Amino acid sequence: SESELSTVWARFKETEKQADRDDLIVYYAPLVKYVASRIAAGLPQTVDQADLISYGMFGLIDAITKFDPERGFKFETYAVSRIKGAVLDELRSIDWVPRSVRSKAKSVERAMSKLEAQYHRPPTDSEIAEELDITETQLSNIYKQISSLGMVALDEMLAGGGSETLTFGDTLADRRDGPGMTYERAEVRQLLAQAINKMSEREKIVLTLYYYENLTLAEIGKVLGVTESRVCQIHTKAVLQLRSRFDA
Amino acid sequence: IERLRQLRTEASTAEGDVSFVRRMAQGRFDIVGHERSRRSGAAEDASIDVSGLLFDMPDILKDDDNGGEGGSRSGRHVEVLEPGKIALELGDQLDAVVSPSALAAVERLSEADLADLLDQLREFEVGLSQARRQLHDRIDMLQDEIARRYRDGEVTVDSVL
Ligand SMILES: Nc1nc2c(ncn2[C@@H]2O[C@@H]3COP(=O)(O)O[C@H]4[C@@H](O)[C@H](n5cnc6c(=O)[nH]c(N)nc65)O[C@@H]4COP(=O)(O)O[C@H]3[C@H]2O)c(=O)[nH]1
Ligand SMILES: Nc1nc2c(ncn2[C@@H]2O[C@@H]3COP(=O)(O)O[C@H]4[C@@H](O)[C@H](n5cnc6c(=O)[nH]c(N)nc65)O[C@@H]4COP(=O)(O)O[C@H]3[C@H]2O)c(=O)[nH]1
Repeated sequence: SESELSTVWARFKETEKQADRDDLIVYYAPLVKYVASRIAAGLPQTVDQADLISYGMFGLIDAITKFDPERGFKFETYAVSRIKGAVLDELRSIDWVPRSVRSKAKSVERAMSKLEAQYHRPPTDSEIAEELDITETQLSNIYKQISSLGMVALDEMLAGGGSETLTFGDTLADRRDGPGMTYERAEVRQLLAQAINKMSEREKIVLTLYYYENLTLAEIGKVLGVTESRVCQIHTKAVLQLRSRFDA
Repeated sequence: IERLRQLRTEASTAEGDVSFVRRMAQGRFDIVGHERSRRSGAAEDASIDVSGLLFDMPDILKDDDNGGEGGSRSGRHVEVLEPGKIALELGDQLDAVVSPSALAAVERLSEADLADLLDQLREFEVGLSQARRQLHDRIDMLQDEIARRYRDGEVTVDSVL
């Protein structure tokens, strides 16, 4: 049925008939399930997975329209990145991150970047809180708020642009040193590794174990001897710190 | 530790591919299952034509999160990976179970054929889920050991960065 599939593709590309297009959409629709559920894993439960799937469906339809079977690439590979891009684009456009949380994150980043330039080392929570004229408890609540939004919120796009939406996580954890690894990506990965190296011990450990060793937050908690939610907070602070360096 | 990481990476690469095809199988199962419930009248608003099917797709494909318990996350970094070699091989097996034309013509299948197709898909999916669970056990075991070495200071993050 490899040949059957290529027949449908050939027919569709030739005639551009709706019916053939629909058959392809139905056939490949489960790709959207795969992508949407993986993205959902990084979002709060409040985001409706069905919505993500409908965003993804547009990405799939777009991929089917644009795909050239002649080129010899696997459609699934092409489609997965188009679908992911469509879901993330739509999420960004509906601005799902509460404005208040987004602005708090920005002000924490600004404070971090300013203090780092001042002390030439990662700032402590008390220094950050002082800079923001809030208590440490209030600062830790900000970290909690941001954490509760999940990883996608933190994982905002790096090195923008291009058809490939590049997130911190993807860059850090990318093990595909093959064709998937473009020079820019390898370079960013290197820069990130260096940046992580300059962080304070706990943040360094959390980021490395989470992105490079792919341990769960719970497993990392056991390594550090702290609770999973504490690890989550440290992770949030660490990513904000990284972003403050790169956005600067 | 390098050996551990290598084994872990091999297993998780395989696991990623198996999880990918598992989702494909589940999706196809749910799409065909949607036809069955449409016939039995269970899916009231489900219409017979493809555009109706596409309209229903988000509800068909979404995970039934069993009341959406907040904790249904593994707490690990999740990437959207492109399918690798194993995924494409397993994908071919899935295509053998349900071909594009069969899926396109699902509303024309007889009751018997429909039930049959669902059984085959279910069987295929169960096989994948079992293989996936075994890979999870293997990976988690390796991860436990890797984590232990970090905890006991035998390995430091500098070795990674
Ligand atoms: N947080 C999390 N939990 C996980 C994950 N994988 C498995 N589980 C948990 O483990 C249970 C058994 O999974 P399974 O052996 O793959 O067995 C699964 C699988 O074979 C199948 N299944 C799962 N999702 C779907 C789906 O969307 N469509 C279809 N047709 N079948 C599905 O139904 C069985 C029961 O599913 P559940 O009731 O959901 O029950 C699942 C779920 O509670 C995961 O990646 N993350
Ligand atoms: N080493 C190891 N790896 C594991 C384990 N459980 C899941 N994974 C892997 O981690 C990925 C993310 O899991 P998640 O955060 O629970 O996120 C999951 C979960 O939210 C959901 N999901 C998948 N299968 C099921 C299921 O059967 N039932 C339920 N309720 N949710 C599921 O879809 C998301 C993506 O699933 P996948 O693409 O399969 O991707 C999964 C799978 O590849 C485990 O115990 N050990």
